[in-house]
Amino acid sequence: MNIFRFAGDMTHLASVLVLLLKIHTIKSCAGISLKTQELYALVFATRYLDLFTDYISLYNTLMKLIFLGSSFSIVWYIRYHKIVRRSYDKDQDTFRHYFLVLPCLLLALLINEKFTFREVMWTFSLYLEAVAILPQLVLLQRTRNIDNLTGQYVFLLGAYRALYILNWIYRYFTEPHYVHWITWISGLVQTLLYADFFYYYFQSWKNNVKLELPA
Amino acid sequence: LEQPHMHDEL
Repeated sequence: MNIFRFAGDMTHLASVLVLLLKIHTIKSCAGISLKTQELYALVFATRYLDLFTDYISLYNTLMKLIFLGSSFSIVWYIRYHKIVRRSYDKDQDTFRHYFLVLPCLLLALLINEKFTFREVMWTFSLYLEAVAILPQLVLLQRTRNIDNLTGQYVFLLGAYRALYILNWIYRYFTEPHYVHWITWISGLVQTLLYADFFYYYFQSWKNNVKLELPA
Repeated sequence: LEQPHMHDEL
């Protein structure tokens, strides 16, 4: 495992921890899109079907369990926790799941490396992960007041994706036959979705003002 | 020869 891959995983882990910190300690999920969180839970549930059939490493298994466990518990908190759910911006978080889920499922059925159940599910999870952040970005734009933890959460998620691209470039040059077009293109699309957010994030950081996305 | 499809990334 190279440094970019490891740093990417750690950034991903940090983003989840920041979100859990906000929900668990401050008992607030203001500005967090439940739609995005539900899509991530679906992403991990469909991607990690190999958890009990293929063993890669202890690190791999542990991380998979962490991402599965954290994504489902975040959804649980926002939906059912009696204090946390009060801060959920339900009226603003109106993105429709199936606008993203159905096209991704169709695309995975059409474009995949192998037409087996697990491989199609894996591919579906890649496509869905690429667009799962959209409800969250829409919500950020509607929320005039983006708190620090929410901004950091989205920033860390974007950084994780950018580091994965560096990881693929590194692996391409160091490993024989390392070519994964589906993973790369969906990963690139996913990272590009953060470009706008990154721009405003760095602007607010440079000028030391509160993060706000233009309508 | 077909490459084994290793899902070693997260």
